[in-house]
Amino acid sequence: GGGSRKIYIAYLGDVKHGHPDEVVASHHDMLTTLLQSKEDSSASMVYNYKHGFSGFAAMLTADQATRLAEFPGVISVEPSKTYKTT
Amino acid sequence: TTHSWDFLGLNYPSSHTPASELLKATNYGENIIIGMVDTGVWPESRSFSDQGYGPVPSRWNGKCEVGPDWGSNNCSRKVIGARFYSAGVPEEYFKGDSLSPRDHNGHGTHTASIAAGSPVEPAAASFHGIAAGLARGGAPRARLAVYKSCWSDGTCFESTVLAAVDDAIHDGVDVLSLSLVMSENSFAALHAVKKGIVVVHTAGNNGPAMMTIENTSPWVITVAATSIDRSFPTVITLGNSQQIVGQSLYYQVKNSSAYKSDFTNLICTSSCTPENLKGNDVKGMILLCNDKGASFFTAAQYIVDNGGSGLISSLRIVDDLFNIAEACQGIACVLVDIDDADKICQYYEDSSNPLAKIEPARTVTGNEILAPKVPTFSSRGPSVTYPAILKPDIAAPGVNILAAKKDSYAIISGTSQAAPHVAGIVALLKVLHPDWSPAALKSAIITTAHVTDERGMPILAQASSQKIADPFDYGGGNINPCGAAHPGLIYDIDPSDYNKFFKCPIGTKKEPGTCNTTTTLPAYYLNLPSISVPDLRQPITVYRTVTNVGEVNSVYHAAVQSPMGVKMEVFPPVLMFDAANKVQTYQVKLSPMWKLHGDYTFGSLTWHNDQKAVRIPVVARIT
Repeated sequence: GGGSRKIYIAYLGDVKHGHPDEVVASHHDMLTTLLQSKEDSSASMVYNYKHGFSGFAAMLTADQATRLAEFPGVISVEPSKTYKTT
Repeated sequence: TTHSWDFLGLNYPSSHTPASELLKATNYGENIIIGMVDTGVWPESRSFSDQGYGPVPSRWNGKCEVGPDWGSNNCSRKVIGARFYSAGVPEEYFKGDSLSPRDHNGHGTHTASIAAGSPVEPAAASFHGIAAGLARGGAPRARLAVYKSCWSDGTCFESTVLAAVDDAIHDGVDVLSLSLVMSENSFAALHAVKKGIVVVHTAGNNGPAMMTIENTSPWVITVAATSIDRSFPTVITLGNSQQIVGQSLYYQVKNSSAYKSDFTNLICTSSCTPENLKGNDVKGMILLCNDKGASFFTAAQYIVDNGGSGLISSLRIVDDLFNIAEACQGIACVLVDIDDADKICQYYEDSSNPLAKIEPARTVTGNEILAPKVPTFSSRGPSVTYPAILKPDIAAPGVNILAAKKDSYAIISGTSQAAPHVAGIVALLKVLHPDWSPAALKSAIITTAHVTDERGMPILAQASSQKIADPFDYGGGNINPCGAAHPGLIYDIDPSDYNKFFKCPIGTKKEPGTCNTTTTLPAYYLNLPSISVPDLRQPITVYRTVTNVGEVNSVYHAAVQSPMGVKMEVFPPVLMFDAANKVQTYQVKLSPMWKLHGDYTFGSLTWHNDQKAVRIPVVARIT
């Protein structure tokens, strides 16, 4: 889709599915819909958050992140920030 | 940790002191699991010995991930789990590190040993003899779960930290300790709190300016730093026999040319910038930089590179040795106050052959040292993100803390060192009160904190000058673990309440106008053990609900200390509890006394009886 890719974090709120595998599958479905390719979805996924909360970290362009934020159930999509120990 | 726990009243048993009642009553925190989100851990450190530990708690659901320098045998009955998060981390952050839970940075080992280090005898725990003592964690028999999310230079990534917190929730940790600054409005921490996990965060090291505090979500415990009653006096003798006492971590290395028992040449300069130092021969000499520490690290490097013998630096405040040991690499680096620096420079001006001698630092502890104090570096409130939530929550030791670093021990300062002190104490409280919510445990810590030292003098805070500390420096005050064990009353919060106070769901960055605002209330209505009203324009009434966790039949009276310029009324002024009435709600009416655009002022409300004093800080700004 053009533009450089970086890690974005999609936050989806509480875990709604019963098993973590189902949560992961739902994240991949969402990313596949966005990227229109299962292969691209697998290659872009960095982390699945599936136990305490639902969400994922993925390599996306800014345009893709903006579109992902409009998906139903997505609370926020923000670039992954860098922190430092104190 | 060779002294910080003694200073907090958590004595470990020895030939001359019995164990503190809290340590005994909690069996030293055994079977509580503390999760450390940090740079990993050095498992061979004696601070992580599992000698004498029972089996890993059956509820543990975590993993021991392996790597090139970490096998499954590196997990133990002490370090019961270890994971690392390298996905998405740029290659350059792996330089000097390894793809395993091993801590090559040293930060994670230090913080983990503060929270839950096993006891290590004085002969093995010191920095070259300085600060020697029995090193141990606050909950010395608690178990550790390590989540390496930060890499070689201490850089952490939001994606890796979230993965760590998500796994920690799954694994079954009881307490999470994060000595790093991360996003405000952290949804991961809120989900952990909803599962009953206490999340402890550092306040940051960007003090002393106001509004520098970070990690200020209302559901976490945000920790400021304080000093302990220990110092490291270092005698400087001038050629005229005059003696000046500074502070250092200077130790004598056997057969080292760096230590001279004889006098050596002294140079005094008002500036140690690279331009000023360039070309100066300092070989074998002691250099004094009278520039209030402005170029300390430059000067230290110059002395090390050019064979100098020592560096004396002037500072307004010399209590915090701001991690000078690494910069000085064995040379004599001494901090002196400005008056003493001026005396040394006067001698330098007056003498035709100025000489000086620096002796190794000694370790002095006890009540002759004014402590605790809030150091300059500790970040200050109010929170920019949540001005109606008082932050920090609490202060704990974070100045010149000796703890494990790889196979040895190092002295480091920072709110990074303060947060695991609180995590260790939370672990002990969890043993005593396994059913208490994270909010209740936080309440116990805040309402019992000390705001005076052992003489009854107010705790001080360091900035450009010293002042009496206020809640923006230390929240409720300096942590008092034995008091927190039996707080009398608690201010509890159902985690679902947190969402009622925000315009948008936690975690969203959508424009406020797009969110449902009908349930939005000012955040000062949240049942926190503090009241912060940043915009007091007309009288407001806030409500607080307290639960009696002490004697069943108890009567508490209100003692009000109004913030300056604010009329504070409490109703009812007496709370009566019995078997049928364990929970009581009271109201606090705050009224501005004048019409002006003012600054923050501070007060408190204490519910007390013969045995207990349950104090909350009150902060208001008339606008």
